[in-house]
Amino acid sequence: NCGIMHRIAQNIIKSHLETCQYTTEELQQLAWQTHSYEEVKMYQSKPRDVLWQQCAIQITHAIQYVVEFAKRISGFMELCQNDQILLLKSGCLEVVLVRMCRAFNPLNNTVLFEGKYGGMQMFKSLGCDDLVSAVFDFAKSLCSLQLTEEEIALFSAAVLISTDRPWLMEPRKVQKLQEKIYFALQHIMQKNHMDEDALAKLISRIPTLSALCTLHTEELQAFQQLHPETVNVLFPPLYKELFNP
Amino acid sequence: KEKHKILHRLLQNSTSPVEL
Repeated sequence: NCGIMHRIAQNIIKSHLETCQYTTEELQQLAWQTHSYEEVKMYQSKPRDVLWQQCAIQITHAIQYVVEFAKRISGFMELCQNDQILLLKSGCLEVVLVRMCRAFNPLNNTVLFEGKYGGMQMFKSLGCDDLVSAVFDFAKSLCSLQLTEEEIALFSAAVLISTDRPWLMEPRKVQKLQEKIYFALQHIMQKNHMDEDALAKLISRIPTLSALCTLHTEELQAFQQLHPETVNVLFPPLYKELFNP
Repeated sequence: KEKHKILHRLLQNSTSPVEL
């Protein structure tokens, strides 16, 4: 039903636009404002635990916006509380990574971090080059699909409302919502892209997203073993609640 | 619920775009 699909698409696009940390215009204005050589050097000379803490704070901030996005998706708050929490716990970082492609400049491989754009080398002192480079590769590959804001919105919702998460109490209800979102996404992609495989290409990025989140958990565990105090005392409580082993 | 009390609270809170 076209009417229902249109309503769902409009609701998700509106929810996305209302809950993005930066508007498209703001991002365009910032796109070529990069951290200077001295600023990058400053990030590189930070102790490992300090930069980890800064990143945990940024990620947590982004996640709060994703929670707000979820709440505004029609049907999400009608799911049982267990499933709302489960979908957010398992999907919020994936949505943050999808949203990150908005704040990624593929022309010079830089990402917006603390007000300006910077490259991978900015995160050197985190001590997890594999994770950082995988995240940058992902952002670059998602940017290459040249998604519109509407497609990013619907794809984010599709990533979040997923029946692949274990321990859902009402998987049928989640599935119904997921199907509607995919129909809307498919409809919009057919309208915008000449490439018939565009949707398939987009969906094929989902396993990479979940692999990135697994890698993040592993890196966090390794970091926590070396700096338990930093995690316990200085990391945002929400970040610990979501990712603590 | 107890394990995810912050997430639970965020879900319960009503927030406006302005507050974000």
